[in-house]
Amino acid sequence: MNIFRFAGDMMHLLSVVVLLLKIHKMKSCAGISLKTQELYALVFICRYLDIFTGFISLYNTIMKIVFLASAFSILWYMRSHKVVRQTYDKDQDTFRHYFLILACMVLALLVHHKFTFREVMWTFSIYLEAVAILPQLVMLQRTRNIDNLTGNYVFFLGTYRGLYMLNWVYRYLTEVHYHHRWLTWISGFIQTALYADFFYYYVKSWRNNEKLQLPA
Amino acid sequence: NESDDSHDEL
Repeated sequence: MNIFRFAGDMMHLLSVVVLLLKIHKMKSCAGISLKTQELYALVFICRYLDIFTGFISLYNTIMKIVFLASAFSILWYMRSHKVVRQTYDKDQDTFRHYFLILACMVLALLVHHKFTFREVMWTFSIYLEAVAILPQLVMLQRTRNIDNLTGNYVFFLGTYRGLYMLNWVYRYLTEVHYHHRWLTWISGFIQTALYADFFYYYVKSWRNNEKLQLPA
Repeated sequence: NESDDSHDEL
């Protein structure tokens, strides 16, 4: 495992920790899109179908369990916790995320590397992950006061796939048996590019020492 | 192994 992949994973982990910290300590999920969180839970379920059958390393297995467990605990907090669920801003979270699921499933059935159940579900999870942030980005744009934890959560999440792209380039150059996975590369690129606007305003607010606010 | 190389990532 190279430094880019590891740094990417740590960014991903950090984003989840920051979000759970906000929810657990502040007892608030204000500004967080439940729809994005539902999509991530679905992404992890479909991608980690091999969690008990395909062992790669202890690191991989532990990380998979952590991502699955954290995704479901976030969903539980936002839907069922008696204090946290009242801070969920349902009226701002209006993205039709079922259309994303449907579109990604159709695309996965049409464009994949291999037509097997495992592979199509894996491909679906790659496509869905690329666009899962959209409901959250729409919600951020509607939120006048984005708190630091929410801003950092989205920033870490955006950085993670960007680092994965460096990891793919590195593996492509250094590993003889590493196959060119154009499907993942394109999805990863789109996933990172969706954050471009957010990154711009995040860095700007950080440099000017101002509160983060996205233009409507 | 053709299909496994990209599934070693998270």
